[in-house]
Amino acid sequence: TSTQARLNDFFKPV
Amino acid sequence: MLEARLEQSSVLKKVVDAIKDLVQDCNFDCNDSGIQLQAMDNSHVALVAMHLKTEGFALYRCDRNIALGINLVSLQKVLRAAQNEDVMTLKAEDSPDALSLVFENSENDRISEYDLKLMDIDQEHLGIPETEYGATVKMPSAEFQRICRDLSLLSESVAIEATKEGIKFSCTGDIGKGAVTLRQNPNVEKPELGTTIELQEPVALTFSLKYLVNFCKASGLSNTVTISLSNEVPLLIEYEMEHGYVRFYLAPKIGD
Repeated sequence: TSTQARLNDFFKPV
Repeated sequence: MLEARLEQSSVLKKVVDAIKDLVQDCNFDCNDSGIQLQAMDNSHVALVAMHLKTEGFALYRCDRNIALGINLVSLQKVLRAAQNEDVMTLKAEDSPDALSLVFENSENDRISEYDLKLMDIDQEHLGIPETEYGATVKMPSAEFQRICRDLSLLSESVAIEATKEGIKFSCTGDIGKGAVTLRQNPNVEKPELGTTIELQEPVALTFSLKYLVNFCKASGLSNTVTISLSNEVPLLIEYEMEHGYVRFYLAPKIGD
């Protein structure tokens, strides 16, 4: 089964 | 202070309609480029970025950056009072505690004035890097909405594969499986009905259909939708408006 990634894994806070 | 006038209230009504089920409280950041918004859903899986550009306003004045902290459900209650064709004027002082909304009908014999209380919303802002996507697909927004709705009845995830042949949406669920393949078809007579694919490299990713179905609420903003994919990065779904856009980013499902 696949796990749902989160955007914080890809986009960093500015 | 902010003073911004839209010829058609429907512009803001449709944008709020498109995003109110994904995010609840968000900052409408007003600056000299127009009104922008960036917000994530509670699970930080999806993000919406909206921009209403200055050119889209009949009148736009913003002396300094103003963040309007708004609850979208409350905003929608006020916007219900605006007819689609009403002229809408938004006004706010610097560091305001309320947003003034004035709706004037086209016969100019009804003027409605509302004040919406503002909230202090301290939201982290994410940096979205410029990305060269492996595949960029442009298709009718109604088509994409239909595919997402149809496949969401079979499964909660959809595998999206873009190759030079076309873009394939496939899913497997308890009752069986389904797949929809769209071939490249740049409809010359009616381009907005065509499907075009720019492919730098083949891509294959899996996403949650629940979010894609939610994003499709924005289909009323544009006849076409642009889907940008690259392996291992969030999906970008963009609805272009005449003077702005609503973009959705969705983190992929990883591993199988």
